[in-house]
This record gives sequence, structure tokens and C-alpha cells, in this order.
Amino acid sequence: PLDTNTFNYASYHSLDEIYTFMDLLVAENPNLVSKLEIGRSTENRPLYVLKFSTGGTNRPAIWIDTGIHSREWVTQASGVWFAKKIVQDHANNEGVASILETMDIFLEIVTNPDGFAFTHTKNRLWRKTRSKHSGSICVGVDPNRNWDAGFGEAGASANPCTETYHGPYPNSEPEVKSIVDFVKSHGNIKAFISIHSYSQLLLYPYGYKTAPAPDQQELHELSAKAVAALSSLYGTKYTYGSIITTIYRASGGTIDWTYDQGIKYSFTFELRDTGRYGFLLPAKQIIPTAEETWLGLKVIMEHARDNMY
Amino acid sequence: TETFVGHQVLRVVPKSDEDLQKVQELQALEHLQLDFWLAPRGLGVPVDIRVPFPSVQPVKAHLEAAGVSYSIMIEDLQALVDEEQMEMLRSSRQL
Repeated sequence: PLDTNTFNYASYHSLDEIYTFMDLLVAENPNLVSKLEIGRSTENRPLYVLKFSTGGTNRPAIWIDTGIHSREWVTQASGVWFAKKIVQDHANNEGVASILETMDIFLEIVTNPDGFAFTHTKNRLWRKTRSKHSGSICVGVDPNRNWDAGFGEAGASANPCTETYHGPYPNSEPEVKSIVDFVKSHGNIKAFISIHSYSQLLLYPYGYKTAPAPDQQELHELSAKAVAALSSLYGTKYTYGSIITTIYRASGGTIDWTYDQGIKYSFTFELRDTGRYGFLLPAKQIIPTAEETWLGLKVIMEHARDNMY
Repeated sequence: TETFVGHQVLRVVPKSDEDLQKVQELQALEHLQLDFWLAPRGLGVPVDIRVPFPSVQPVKAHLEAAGVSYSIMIEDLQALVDEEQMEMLRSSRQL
């Protein structure tokens, strides 16, 4: 029978295979891993979050999500690898094991399941959700423009047929609203990391305004350390900085909202490609991408643990 | 299922404000159905554009007429999608 040791982390998987992986991981590690359903997508698919906890109640926590843009397949694949890595570290009492002594980790691997299923069946390059709002002749909203942070301002599109359509109103997308509700109800998340691809960037707020984040200096220094750790493995070059100074103005973004909620350590990763394949990164690059990203994530998680606020 | 036969991904690295402007003009031409994988961000930073087959020639003509250099990052997008599908099939068969 399949188990998470025979699971092929060096291949892309369908939604059902990833759901199966999650159930296997929970079954194999009942004292560490549990699966929460934080909501349902537009097409009524469950929005699953894996919780890694060694006990306590409402401990300070770290949130990691992958796949909010469905075509960015290396991110969901990396999320699967991260899940297994957390379990292995805990079993070997190394890496993030020390973080799990005092913090919980929440990992949402398929943050946009409708879009992800659509990339496997109808359109490999679908990015958005699959919602249909009255008055829109096109399907889908960009789930990274739908948050209540500068929503609808410059840096997103009001045209439902574009890739960066912000949606009819903030949190119109259940995939977004579910995370908003979870973050608000948990109330003790200290680091929030949303993972995208591609272009090798580590970004922190803001995207919707030019004003620097109050913690900009600390976030910049922490980014430098995280990028140094990431690059140390395979030499993958990353750039880092605030969203608006590093790429462009983007409104309604995830980490601008989480930062404005008081989650100081809010970051977005843009994983590989180094400039040959784009979203179609070959599967043989999944594991090296996940491994190097993990080193950067660990720096951020350890900093959050050591600098509780 | 959406296929990408004949689609190409072009990479433009704007070297001047004029280059950047020419690329941004393309963003406004909705009839070309361009998909900006990497949107324009500044000088010296790659812009990757998925170009559907019918728009390949007009887009190349637009860039060449403006003297904007580009490279073809993905020559045949459908071939890459097919290769990815084959790899997944092999993997699940092994399983």
C-alpha cells in the first residue's frame, strides 16, 4: 500500500493524489498532524489545512500556503514536500522540531483547488479562481488581488476578463474569505508566508502603497538572511524587497492584508524558474526547489520563534 | 481542453524607457490575447509573454519595428505541456 515514504515527491500530482497524501500523512502521524477544513471553494471543494502541533492550546503559529495561483504547480508540489519534511524533522528532532516545541505550523497546500483541478483537466495555464459573478462575462478572480488591503486601487484590474481581476468586492472569493476567517479566529499567527512562482523573489509588504512598512528594516534584514540561506544550497539567485519597490504596484494582496492584521512576519516567495520554463518547470526541479526554499522558510520561522511579539 | 499549439513564450528585457513603453503598449492590446507570465517591472528585468499562435507574427512585428530585442523562451508551448503530462503518467504508472 502507498505510504508517504513511497510517495513520489519528484513528480506533479493531481488534486486527488494530493488529498490522498494528506490523509496518509495524518494517519501515519496522529500525534503531530491533523487536517482542518477551513471552508469550501466556489465549486464546493474542501479547503484543507494541515496543522502540525505537539500540544498546547492556541499556540503562536506560522502559516504557509501554496497554490493560490493554480498554474504555479511547483508551489503545491513544494507544499507536499514541506509537509513530509516537517514530519521528518520532528521524528529526527532536528530542523523545525525546536520550533514545534513552542509553535504550531499551518500549511494549506492547495489554496485554490478549483483552479488547480482546472489546470489538470481544461487549461494548464489557469491562474485565478473559478467563480462566476453576476455581470461578469468571464470566469475567475485573481485571489491575490481580492484581499481587503488597498482593494480595488491601482495595481489590480476591474476587468473580469483579465488575469489580475480583483473581484466584485473584498473577500468575494471563498478561498480568500476562508483564510481571512481562520486568521481572525485563530488570532495568534505570528508569521504568514504565501508561496508563488516564478521569478525568484522574496517580498514583504507593501504592494498597494509606497509608504514603507513600519517594520521595513527588520523585514529587509530578515529577507537578506533568508535569501542567503536559500541560495547557499544550489546558488539560485533571489532578489528581495517590498512588493512595490521590487516588482510593481499590486493592490488587494494577501500579505498586505496579513501585515495590516498585525502579523509582522508576512512574506511572499516567488520560486524558480531561472528563465527557461516559466510555469512549466520540469518535475525533476521540484525537490531542489523545495529544498532550497525550505532553508529560507526556516530562517523566517526561527526568527519568528526567537522574536515573539 | 485548452491547447497551446503554436503558442510561444517570448522574453523581452527592456533596456530603455522606450522599450518598456512598447512592451506596455502590448498589454493594452486585448485582442492579441497575450498572457503576461512576468509583467513589466522595470529596466533590465525580464518580461515573459505567452503569445497565442495568431498573434505571434503581429507581436514580433511590433517589437522588431520598435527595435525592441526579444528571445523565444519557449518555442512550442504545447510540446512542453505534453511532456509534463507524459511525465506525470509515467510517475503514476510506476506507482
